[in-house]
Amino acid sequence: MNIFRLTGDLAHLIAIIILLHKIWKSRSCAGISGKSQVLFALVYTTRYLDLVTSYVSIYNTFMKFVFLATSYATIYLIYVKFKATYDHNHDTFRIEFLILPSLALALLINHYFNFLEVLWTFSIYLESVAILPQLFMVSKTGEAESITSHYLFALGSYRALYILNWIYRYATEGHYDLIAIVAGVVQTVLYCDFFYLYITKVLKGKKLQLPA
Amino acid sequence: GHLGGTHDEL
Repeated sequence: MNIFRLTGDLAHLIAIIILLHKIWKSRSCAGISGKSQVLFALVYTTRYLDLVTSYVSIYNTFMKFVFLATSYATIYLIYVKFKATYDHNHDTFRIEFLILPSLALALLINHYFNFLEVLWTFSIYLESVAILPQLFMVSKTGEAESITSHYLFALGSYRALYILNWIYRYATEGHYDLIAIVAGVVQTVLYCDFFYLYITKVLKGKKLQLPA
Repeated sequence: GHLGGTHDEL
């Protein structure tokens, strides 16, 4: 473990808590893409199946349960509890165009061709594009509430911090995982225009307006 | 390469 990965995991946890808290407090999921949340739940479910087969540390096990529980809780709030506030009209990204190519790529490019490893690889590829429905929804509505942009900033920062972790681990342990690194760079690049808008606008108290 | 075939990152 290193400071980059620890702060990355914390940024990830903070993002999830910001979102859950926002939906719970405002009793509304307006402006939130349920599709992205479904993709995240799929990412954690396929990635953390190794909870039953391998133990890394109490921290690792605890965080996996937290990410699984919070992602399903978020889906429950969006599609069950506050479904009346779910914005069907703007959450229209075709997620099958993200799931199927990720699965196909995982079957073609992986470290080992076995069930858990292919699912892990699928979760890595899917996570890199899982935010697209949310970014698409923000661009369609043309704006995002500031709390949603804080959520996106924390979520985008988590994988950016993981890139620093991968550099650190390569420099100190000679450890690297090219699949995770390439997907992580793609994932972080997808946030770049948002990061720019967040830093130039939201931090100056303006509303986040994405070019529609 | 992997840490003994398991992934040690979240």
